Amino acid sequence: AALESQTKEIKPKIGAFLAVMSGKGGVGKSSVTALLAAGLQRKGFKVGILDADITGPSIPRIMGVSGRITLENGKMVPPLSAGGIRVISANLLLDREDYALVWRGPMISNAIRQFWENTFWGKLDYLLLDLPPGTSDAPLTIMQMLPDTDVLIVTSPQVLASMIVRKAINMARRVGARVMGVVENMGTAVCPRCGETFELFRGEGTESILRDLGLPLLGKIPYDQRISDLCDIGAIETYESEAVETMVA
Amino acid sequence: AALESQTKEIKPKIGAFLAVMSGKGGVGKSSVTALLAAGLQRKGFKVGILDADITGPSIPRIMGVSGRITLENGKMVPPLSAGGIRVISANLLLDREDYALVWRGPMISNAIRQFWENTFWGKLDYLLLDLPPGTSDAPLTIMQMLPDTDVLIVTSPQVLASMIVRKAINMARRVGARVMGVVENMGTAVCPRCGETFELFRGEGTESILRDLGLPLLGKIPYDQRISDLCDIGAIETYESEAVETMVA
Ligand SMILES: Nc1ncnc2c1ncn2[C@@H]1O[C@H](COP(=O)(O)OP(=O)(O)O)[C@@H](O)[C@H]1O
Ligand SMILES: Nc1ncnc2c1ncn2[C@@H]1O[C@H](COP(=O)(O)OP(=O)(O)O)[C@@H](O)[C@H]1O
Ligand SMILES: [Zn+2]
Repeated sequence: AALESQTKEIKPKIGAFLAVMSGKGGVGKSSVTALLAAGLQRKGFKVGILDADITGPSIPRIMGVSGRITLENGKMVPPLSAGGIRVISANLLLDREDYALVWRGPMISNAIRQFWENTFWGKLDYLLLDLPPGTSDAPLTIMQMLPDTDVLIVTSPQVLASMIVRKAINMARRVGARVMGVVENMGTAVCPRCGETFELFRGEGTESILRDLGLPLLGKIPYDQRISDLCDIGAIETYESEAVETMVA
Repeated sequence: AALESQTKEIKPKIGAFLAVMSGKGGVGKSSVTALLAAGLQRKGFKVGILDADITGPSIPRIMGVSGRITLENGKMVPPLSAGGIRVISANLLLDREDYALVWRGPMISNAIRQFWENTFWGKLDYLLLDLPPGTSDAPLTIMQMLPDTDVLIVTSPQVLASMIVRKAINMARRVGARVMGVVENMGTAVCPRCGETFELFRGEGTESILRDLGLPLLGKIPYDQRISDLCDIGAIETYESEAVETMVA
């Protein structure tokens, strides 16, 4: 029995790996990762999040997780969010959340490898991986270490964002990862006074990506002040909207 | 005469180095870098921009620069923007702006070193350096290579952004760089229909940084749809506002 529990752990049962990527910072990768994880958990799936943004980790704050990572049998045990989602992040190893880890590429790759190999993930239906901006060490390490990972792309409509997001898609395809589709975030906003819906960030960016790169639009999340407020207080799991439910369906 | 021109170039006459940093992606580092550069150039200063975001370079697109980098005497000659600002960026070395450079840390550091050492910058009053998100290879290479660089921090008001931005400030101080102050970007927005000013991103984030870390607020740039539109068409140099002029003063 002991051996079985050891070997089982070597090949943890993870149903599917999903890397959330954009290349461009600030389009909402971490928020979309959290909304997606919470939506999947609400539907009854077992979900974990690996925060691969080692020097800019937002997941613990967004998910309201501040518990320390404990060690059992030499493996890291991810603390749980209020909704039962397992979370591993560099910020859960620090005494202060604003402490700077000033690490170069090799250290970053090593940390990501540890987060996958040295963590007791247990049985999960989905392991989401929140990637940092850029096409450097973190996404490359993930795609080489977990070649079955599917990639979900997050963008916002402006042309500037889509130009950088295309780089991320081109990278994923060059490395052989399957790109599932695109979620557009923060396109339109509603005025809190007169209720007018207007374009916060506008442009042909998203349509041009879907058309030129042959990808489906998997979701459109409007700008909503509640999302930003809930992220700041670590209660994103309480946010429900039609846009999120459609994405998860 | 030839020797003099050679040695002169070894120690190019740069009046001041200013690294624009945030740690957090999407708060507007590149846009603020461009607005600041254009504002300084309008006042008669000679300005250059080194785009240190090697895998996510936005400066050429924002500044409307698409000319190739040419070589003279083995040194790179930065193309000029419409307003005469010299720009060096990884995207100016690529045939397609959406081509992904999938480079790990050492290659990124090397590219940044080349952008400084192997470029004919000539005489400049200011060299602005646009840093990528995070506290990894790029900011570390810049701060070690150019120890006299001052750091300008860009943030937006939400707590999530400020938590990561504090990491960037902590890093800069730990490495011995002087942090000049903070520019808050995209805090308030104006409804295009009823003219109501409302908080786009809100939170105590910026005040807490200024108070806890003892830094001055150097500027506050509201959300303005024109900024995003002008960035997309490469005409940010045509944007003038009181907020930008105050920042430059
Ligand atoms: N749809 C949205 N509506 C309002 N605010 C949002 C939305 N999506 C993200 N945000 C906010 O925008 C900021 C940037 O999002 P984040 O998820 O950190 O982006 P990234 O991970 O791409 O850098 C955060 O403060 C977040 O709360
Ligand atoms: N004050 C502003 N008002 C409106 N849009 C802005 C403003 N500042 C930046 N933007 C837009 O927000 C997006 C992110 O800005 P960017 O400068 O690329 O951020 P960063 O360099 O921090 O990732 C860009 O599309 C940019 O045009
Ligand atoms: Zn209105």
